[in-house]
Formats: sequence, structure tokens, C-alpha cells
Amino acid sequence: LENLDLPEINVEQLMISSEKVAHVQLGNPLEHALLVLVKSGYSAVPVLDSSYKFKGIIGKTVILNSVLGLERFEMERLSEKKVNEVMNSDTPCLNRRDDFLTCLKTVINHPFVCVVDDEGYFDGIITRRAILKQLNKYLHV
Amino acid sequence: LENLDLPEINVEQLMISSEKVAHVQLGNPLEHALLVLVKSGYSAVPVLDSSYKFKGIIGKTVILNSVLGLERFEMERLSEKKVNEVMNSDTPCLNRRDDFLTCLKTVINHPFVCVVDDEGYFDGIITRRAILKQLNKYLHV
Ligand SMILES: Nc1ncnc2c1ncn2[C@@H]1O[C@@H]2COP(=O)(O)O[C@H]3[C@@H](O)[C@H](n4cnc5c(N)ncnc54)O[C@@H]3COP(=O)(O)O[C@H]2[C@H]1O
Ligand SMILES: Nc1ncnc2c1ncn2[C@@H]1O[C@@H]2COP(=O)(O)O[C@H]3[C@@H](O)[C@H](n4cnc5c(N)ncnc54)O[C@@H]3COP(=O)(O)O[C@H]2[C@H]1O
Repeated sequence: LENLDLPEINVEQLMISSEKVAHVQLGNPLEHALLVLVKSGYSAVPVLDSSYKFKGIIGKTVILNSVLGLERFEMERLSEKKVNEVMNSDTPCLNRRDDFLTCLKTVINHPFVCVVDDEGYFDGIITRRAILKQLNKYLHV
Repeated sequence: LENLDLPEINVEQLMISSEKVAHVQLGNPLEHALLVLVKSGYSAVPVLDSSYKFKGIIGKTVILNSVLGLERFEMERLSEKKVNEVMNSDTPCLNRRDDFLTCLKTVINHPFVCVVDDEGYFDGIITRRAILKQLNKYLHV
């Protein structure tokens, strides 16, 4: 990597900070989560607990799959289930100190990745768009 | 760009070819489109006409928004509407001859971009993941 000075930018400068990120809580009914996803337009958003710790990610596909019956989408069942029952909690995280290359590797397989502090509190997200914008700037030296 | 030899790879080597891409047709009812999106897990897929020309993109958000009433999601209305009524037809395309940098610029704001030939027939898609994987390889010279 001697001739390529990677973007010197770190997680903190790249990330969308937590107050600008749409999210839902563990105990929310799925109906609320689907409304947040449809109104915001996002495919998936972070799931936090009541003390603002990061717990996982939830998207439209798992919610709709959970109410897909034989004949139709049984939307009335959305009020019976909670976010923590269907969310994906096996997803990578980053820390504010991580470098650009670590961010690039993590977003290869994830449209966005959550940033947490050492105690697991939610700091924000890194999106593929932010990484791609930096790479495009960098390649136009 | 004299010291950076960009990935020599072109659209043809990067793209997912059309037979591996889930898609829907202009005249399909929204109910069918939502089922394809939920069963495949994709956020959005290309829309083609009956002669396999590319017409636009449709995702879960616009479909669910179109049936969101005051109190609930009125899913019974999904069989009344067609794909061409809600799809997004204002979306960029690429051609097999385009270079890597053109692909990178296009996916900054789009999770995937469709590849069409000179008459508008659908050839495949370029995804952000494919671009990010190449950039990651390239940065480890
Ligand atoms: N309101 C909007 N304005 C402008 N462009 C928009 C937009 N909503 C979506 N996009 C574009 O579409 C891409 C995919 O969005 P998606 O919702 O599938 O996937 C998003 C979403 O799941 C999540 N995300 C992004 N911003 C968020 C936020 N403020 N709060 C919660 N989640 C967010 O991160 C994923 C990747 O975002 P990324 O920006 O790389 O990529 C975004 C962005 O390029
Ligand atoms: N079955 C699967 N296996 C492994 N990983 C999966 C997957 N489905 C989704 N992913 C991962 O999630 C990312 C976002 O998928 P999404 O469906 O929101 O957004 C997708 C989807 O809307 C579309 N897409 C990708 N492959 C497709 C295909 N074969 N047919 C139709 N649309 C496709 O392109 C967007 C970007 O795809 P990309 O690969 O960059 O990014 C994908 C990929 O990293």
C-alpha cells in the first residue's frame, strides 16, 4: 500500500450520527416497525433497547415474511408480534476508532453497519453510499 | 489518474446477467410484485415489458405506500393495481461498454443499476456489492 495513501478519513467523519438515524425499539410491535420503515422509505433500520444500546437490525422482508399466510399477507397479526421476535441480531458493528479500510470491508456485504461505543451504546451508522462517495473522490487524484 | 491504474474490469465482467436477476413485468398486479420481493428478499427489482425491454424499478416501499390507508395497510387493494402504476421509471442505465469509473459513479446513489443494450433490451444489473468487492481487491495492491 506504499503508493496508495488511503483516504485518511475515519469512522467519525463518515458516519451518520445517531440522532439522524431512524430506529425502532426491541419491544415495539411489528406494526409500528413496518410503519417506520414505510414512512422513512428505508429498507432496514437499527433496533435499540430502552437504554439506547444497539441490539440488531430489522427490515421489511422479515416483517412481511412473518405474516405471509397460504393465501395472503395476514397484516392483522402484526400487532401481536414484537420487533425482538423477528429482528436479525447477528450483524457486524464498527467502533469510532476504526479506519477506512475496515469500513470498506464491512460494507461489502451490508448496506449499512452500526457504530457502537465500548459499552455497546449506539453512535450512528456507516452507509455504502458514504464509502462509495469517498472512493470516487479518492480515485480522481 | 496517471499513478492509479484503475481496475481494468468492465461492465460485462462485473454484472449479474439477466437470467439470474429476479424481475417483474409491467402488467403484473402489485400483489404478485410484492410476493416476488418478499420471497426473493430483494428490496427492489427491475421491471421489464413483454419483449424483455427495461422499463423501470419497483420496490417494497412504493407498493406498501400505495395501500397505506388511515388506519391500516389495505392489502386487498394490491390485486387492483398494476406494477406500471407505481414503478419508478426515472432511473439511470449502463451499457456493456461502460468502464469501471462510470459504474462507480452510478452506484453512489443507487443500490443497483440496470444494464441495457442499444435497443433497450435488458442485459443484467451492476450491484454496489460487486463494485465494493473490486475496490477492496484493488486497494490491497
Ligand atoms: N431519504 C433518502 N434520501 C436520499 N437517498 C436515499 C434515501 N433513502 C434511500 N436513499 C438511497 O437509497 C439507498 C438504499 O437505501 P435503503 O433504504 O435500501 O438502505 C439504507 C437504509 O437501510 C440505511 N439508512 C440510510 N440512512 C439511514 C437513516 N438516516 N436512518 C436509518 N437508516 C438509514 O442504510 C442503507 C444504505 O443507505 P445508503 O445511503 O448507502 O443508500 C441509500 C441511498 O443511496
Ligand atoms: N440472496 C442474497 N444473498 C446474499 N446477499 C444478499 C442477498 N440478498 C441481499 N443480499 C445482500 O444485501 C444487500 C442489499 O440487498 P437489497 O435486496 O437491499 O438490494 C439489492 C437488490 O435490490 C438488487 N439485487 C441484487 N441481486 C439481485 C438479483 N439476483 N435479482 C434482482 N435484484 C437483485 O440489487 C441490490 C443491491 O445488491 P447488492 O448485492 O449490492 O447488496 C445486497 C447483498 O449484499
